[in-house]
Amino acid sequence: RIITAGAVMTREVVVGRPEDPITKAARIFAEKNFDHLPIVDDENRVIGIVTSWDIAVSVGKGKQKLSEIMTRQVITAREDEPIDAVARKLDKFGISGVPVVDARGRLRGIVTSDDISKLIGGGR
Amino acid sequence: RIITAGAVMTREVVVGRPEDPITKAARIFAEKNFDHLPIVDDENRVIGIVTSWDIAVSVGKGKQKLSEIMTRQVITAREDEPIDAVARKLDKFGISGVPVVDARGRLRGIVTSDDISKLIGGGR
Ligand SMILES: C[S@@+](CC[C@H](N)C(=O)[O-])C[C@H]1O[C@@H](n2cnc3c(N)ncnc32)[C@H](O)[C@@H]1O
Ligand SMILES: C[S@@+](CC[C@H](N)C(=O)[O-])C[C@H]1O[C@@H](n2cnc3c(N)ncnc32)[C@H](O)[C@@H]1O
Repeated sequence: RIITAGAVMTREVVVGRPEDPITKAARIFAEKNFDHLPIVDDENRVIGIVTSWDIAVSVGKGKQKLSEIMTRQVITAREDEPIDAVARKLDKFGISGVPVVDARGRLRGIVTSDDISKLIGGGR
Repeated sequence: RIITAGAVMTREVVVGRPEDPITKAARIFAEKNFDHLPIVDDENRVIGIVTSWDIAVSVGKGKQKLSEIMTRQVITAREDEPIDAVARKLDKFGISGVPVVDARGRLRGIVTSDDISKLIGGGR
């Protein structure tokens, strides 16, 4: 009866790798119209995150790879986390999205403030 | 009793001008930790919007000024608009924020999905 991250999250998450060029992330954001790219390792564990903000603030600084701009201390959520707790987490850290991970840190989905805002809109 | 855009919006909005260099918007986003820059004319009317996404997808394309990357058909809200209607608008257009304007299109504030998401979090 409590809405959890697992019920709200997008399960098909596009991910990046640290060695990917920044231009690859830019192309993904352009094609998919979203702003969040979790970075994973060979075991699909979340090891970083890149958002449109990271790319925007890197302009003119000569950065090449996602490893140079990604945030490594990633704030995440669990599937059974109540969505209001997720919303407070976003507000507390000033971020717009959290990868949802399992007990071993492997990516299960993603929840953004856009997804949470939709709950207030109540759908079309 | 109905929460309106006017009650949720941020009133102190940082704005840009079309002739501003993209690097100026990038610097603002870096300093302020946000993603939305309404573009206004001499009368403070909203004539465009630039987000981190616009800057991110412009990398490597040789763009110089905000006029080259801004969205000119701006979706806006009014102060007396119920916040659930604003949330549906964001969802419908796949955007994360709306400038709030008066009857003459002049900027009064801004509401983003982060602000709406905070309502679900209920504050700390
Ligand atoms: C302070 S936020 C503000 C801008 C924007 N709303 C965003 O989330 O990108 C920008 C920084 O937060 C980082 N960030 C975003 N989501 C994160 C998350 N779930 N965990 C850790 N850092 C995150 C980004 O990598 C970026 O460096
Ligand atoms: C389709 S959205 C998806 C990414 C992101 N969440 C955002 O809002 O930027 C990206 C595009 O929407 C545009 N946009 C954002 N807010 C807008 C608004 N209130 N009215 C019109 N276009 C807007 C941006 O200028 C950008 O070109």
